[in-house]
Amino acid sequence: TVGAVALDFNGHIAAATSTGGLNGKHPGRVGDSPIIGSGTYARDDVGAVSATGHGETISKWCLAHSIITAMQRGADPQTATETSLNQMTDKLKETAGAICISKEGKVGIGMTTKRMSWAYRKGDELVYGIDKGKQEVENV
Amino acid sequence: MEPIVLVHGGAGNVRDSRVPPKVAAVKVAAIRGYEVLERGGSAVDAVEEAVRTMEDDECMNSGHGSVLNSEGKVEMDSSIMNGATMDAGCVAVVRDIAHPVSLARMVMEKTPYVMLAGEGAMGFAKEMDVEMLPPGALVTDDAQKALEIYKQTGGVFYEIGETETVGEVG
Repeated sequence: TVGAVALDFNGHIAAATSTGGLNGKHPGRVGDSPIIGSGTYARDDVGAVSATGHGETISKWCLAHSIITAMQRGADPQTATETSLNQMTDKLKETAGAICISKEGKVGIGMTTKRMSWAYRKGDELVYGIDKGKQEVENV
Repeated sequence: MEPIVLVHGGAGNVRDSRVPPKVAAVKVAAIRGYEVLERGGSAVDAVEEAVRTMEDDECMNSGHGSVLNSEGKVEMDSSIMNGATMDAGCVAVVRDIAHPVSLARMVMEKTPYVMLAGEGAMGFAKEMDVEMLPPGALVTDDAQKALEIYKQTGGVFYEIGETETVGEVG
């Protein structure tokens, strides 16, 4: 699965997600990626989210909407992302990852998996990582 | 407003040998998406471009390089959402299209619907003159090997060469 969230010069926000799904899945199986509120969500007045991981679990948890709702209630993007993911995994025993930006352009990156590749560019900085809790920075 | 483009690949138990190409893929996607903003593009333009970049990368599970279903075929899902209008477009179970995210954007911008799936989505793609690739064009050797191992191991998620039994979960 891949996904992206963005904030443009005019303060508008968007999100997108795309996937081949699960290896060996039943024909016709649909995961969370095309479900608004599960794999993808964007609101200019709050932020944007794209998710990846166990699709059935993300769909049941409405993960993207859960993260946005936490932000709407005042959580910063990182806390909202980590909290929603941890609550989902605690309750449903499956793993996922998600990226998030707030309307101010603050970043949230979380995973309950071992790894998830991610990167963002803001100004002249390219920040990226794949292992939980680790990141590197390059000037571009 | 200082713009930003943030992207991700799949979450899972990625084996060490796959780390460099996956990190390279997300770095390129973030840069490409940001370049769209620098040229005056919108957030929707930027996320579409970033995702298209990763759909073209064989090491990511989307577009070219997607995993296979139990019949050995690629079936893809995609979505896009405009935060300014809360318009959204989604496609599910689409085949033989290089960039499902762009088809999702067409659903968002050219129909009154949020999602089209299966044969209906494929018919809409033809109406929109989206290029249809030959059957199997999106199937990679790695994806075929992964499906073989999946079937041999009785259905655990598995990446090629992975010593652990759990690969990307989606």
